[in-house]
Amino acid sequence: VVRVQDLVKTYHMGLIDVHALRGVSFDIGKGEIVAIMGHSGSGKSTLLNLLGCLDAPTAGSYFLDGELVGDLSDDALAAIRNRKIGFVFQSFNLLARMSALEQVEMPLLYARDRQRRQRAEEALAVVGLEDRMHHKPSELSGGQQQRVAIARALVGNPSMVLADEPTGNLDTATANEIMELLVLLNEERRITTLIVTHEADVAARTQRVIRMVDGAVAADDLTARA
Amino acid sequence: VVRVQDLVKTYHMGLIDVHALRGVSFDIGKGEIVAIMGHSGSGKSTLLNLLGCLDAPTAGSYFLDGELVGDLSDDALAAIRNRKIGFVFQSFNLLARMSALEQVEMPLLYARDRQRRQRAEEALAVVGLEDRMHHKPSELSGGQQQRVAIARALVGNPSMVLADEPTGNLDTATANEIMELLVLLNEERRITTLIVTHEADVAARTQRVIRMVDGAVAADDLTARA
Ligand SMILES: Nc1ncnc2c1ncn2[C@@H]1O[C@H](COP(=O)(O)OP(=O)(O)OP(=O)(O)O)[C@@H](O)[C@H]1O
Ligand SMILES: Nc1ncnc2c1ncn2[C@@H]1O[C@H](COP(=O)(O)OP(=O)(O)OP(=O)(O)O)[C@@H](O)[C@H]1O
Ligand SMILES: [Mg+2]
Ligand SMILES: [Mg+2]
Repeated sequence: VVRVQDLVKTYHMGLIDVHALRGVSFDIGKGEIVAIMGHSGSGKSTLLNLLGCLDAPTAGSYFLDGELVGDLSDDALAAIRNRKIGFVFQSFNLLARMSALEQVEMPLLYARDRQRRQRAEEALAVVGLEDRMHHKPSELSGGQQQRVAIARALVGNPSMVLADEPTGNLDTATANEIMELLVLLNEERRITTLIVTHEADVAARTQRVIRMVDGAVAADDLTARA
Repeated sequence: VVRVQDLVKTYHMGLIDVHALRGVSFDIGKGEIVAIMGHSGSGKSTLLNLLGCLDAPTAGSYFLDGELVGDLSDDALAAIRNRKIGFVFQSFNLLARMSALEQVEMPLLYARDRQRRQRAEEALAVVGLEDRMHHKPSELSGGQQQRVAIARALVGNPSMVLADEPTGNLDTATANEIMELLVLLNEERRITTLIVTHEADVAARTQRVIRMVDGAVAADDLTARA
């Protein structure tokens, strides 16, 4: 379902070029659950942003469900981002003036879902935030904000989930609950799931670990769970 | 150096009261290194903000170096925040238009330090960001932003460091380097250090763990390292 070939991303800063991705290639099958690991600055978020159609590569190809993403129109890309993919951002990207409930309803507005309020409430309950639905981000703890971002990514029933360090601000017990949820959705609904993480406990629950070093794939191995 | 007695923080939201802190009391001695742990939403950041003089309690007393913080003038509080305390925010709180170097220089502007550029460069080098000094936050990875926040908290040579989940976005190796740094500064300069964390590896390197449950201290124990 995901095929990347020689993906390159270079940032140009005056006289200096930053080679964030230096030629990344791999295939991911429908329904796989994969961890992406690597040092801070190794290119994980850059890669995830390309896979989420939030950014375009400098070079290389990205095929999503057989379609070359680089050839798609802006409308087609927007539809993919809103309907096909659920994205959990490393810095949450919540809107400061909206309550948790309104944030989670947003993807369903695009889909013109009439049951969106109820579905947003359910998504927040599933991540343990039933008592925080009307809080704005500044009225939520860091881990609660992270869970709003997770609920928002899942509420539209996407076929692929891209999660950038989804448990970084969560205590161990809450992180386990979130991983239980992601694994369950992957098993029951065959949602293709890519999780950037630096936590061994999280990686242990996936089937495969892609390890990045300095913008390149250094290892790509099955886990004990595969 | 830190004494809190029956610290209470209640947020009023229309008809509902959120009891973020329900009567917290403890003493922390000069030069101690302490971990604060607890579930997401248990009140850790709220407590740290009170200790950092960034917010005022609803009730209770906070004595810093023997002074009752609630009685201090705004100028005295600002001086404490800028000179005495180094604060690492859970969401980094970086300024979007400033480079890493400018962010880390900020506390030294207040101190009118003429060597501030050099000291800011050193602080960034110590956290591994010598090649990212001129990048703005949007041009930095999540873990690099977190390290800028850490460098900024340390550059002014504070007598107390309050760090809210300082390794949440860091891979294990980089997190170890940061903990090495915090432990070294604590041992060499006797900087009183409070670290909110959900990671057992981080807590294992402190002398004492205060565990919070629903806004109250549930446990307060020495570690094997004490
Ligand atoms: N301004 C506010 N208004 C209302 N409730 C708030 C506000 N700020 C925080 N809260 C609530 O107070 C509780 C404690 O928040 P706090 O940020 O201290 O938790 P925390 O222990 O740091 O959690 P985390 O580990 O997720 O960062 C949370 O349940 C949160 O929803
Ligand atoms: N807009 C940009 N301009 C210049 N350099 C950038 C930009 N965005 C990212 N970088 C650099 O590209 C590299 C890869 O960044 P990326 O965010 O993908 O890392 P990461 O693996 O997600 O790291 P972390 O684990 O810290 O989140 C970093 O060294 C970063 O400084
Ligand atoms: Mg990242
Ligand atoms: Mg917090």
